[in-house]
Amino acid sequence: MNIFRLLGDMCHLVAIIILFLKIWRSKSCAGISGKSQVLFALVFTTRYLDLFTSFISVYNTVMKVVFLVLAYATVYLIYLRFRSTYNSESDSFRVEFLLVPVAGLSFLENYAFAPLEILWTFSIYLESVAILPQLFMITKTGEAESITTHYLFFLGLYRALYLANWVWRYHTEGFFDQIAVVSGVVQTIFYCDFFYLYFTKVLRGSGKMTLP
Amino acid sequence: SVQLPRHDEL
Repeated sequence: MNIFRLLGDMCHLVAIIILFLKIWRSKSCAGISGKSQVLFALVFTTRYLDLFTSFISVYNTVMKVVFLVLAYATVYLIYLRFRSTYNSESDSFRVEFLLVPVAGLSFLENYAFAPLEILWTFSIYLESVAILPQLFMITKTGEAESITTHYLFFLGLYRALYLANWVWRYHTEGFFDQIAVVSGVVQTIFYCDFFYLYFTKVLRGSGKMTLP
Repeated sequence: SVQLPRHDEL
């Protein structure tokens, strides 16, 4: 464990908690892409199957359970509890255009043709594109509540910190996970446009983020 | 056999 990865995990946790509390307290999921949240729940489900087969550390196990519970709880809030506030017409991204290529690639490019390994690879590839329905929804509606932009900021920052973690691990322990690194770079690139708007609009105190 | 990288990250 290193500071970059720990900070990254904390940013990830903060992002997930920000979103959950925003929906729970406002009793509304307006402007939130339910599709992205379902994809994230799928990412955690396919990645954390090793919860039952390999023990890494208490921290690792606890965080996996927390991420799984919060991810499914968020999906529950969107599609069941506050479904009347869900903008399904704005959440129109065709997720099959993500799932099919990601599933195909995870069979082609992986470390081993074994079920758990292919599912892990699927989760890595899927995570890099899982936010696209949410970003697409914001471009479609032309705006995002500031709390949603803070959620996206921490979510984007988490994987950027993981990039630093992989540089650190490469230089200190020769660790290099090519699949995770390439996907992490792609994932972080998708946030660049958002980061630009976030720093120029939201942090200027304009509250809402309205797209040009 | 190919040593699988232990996925020790979240």
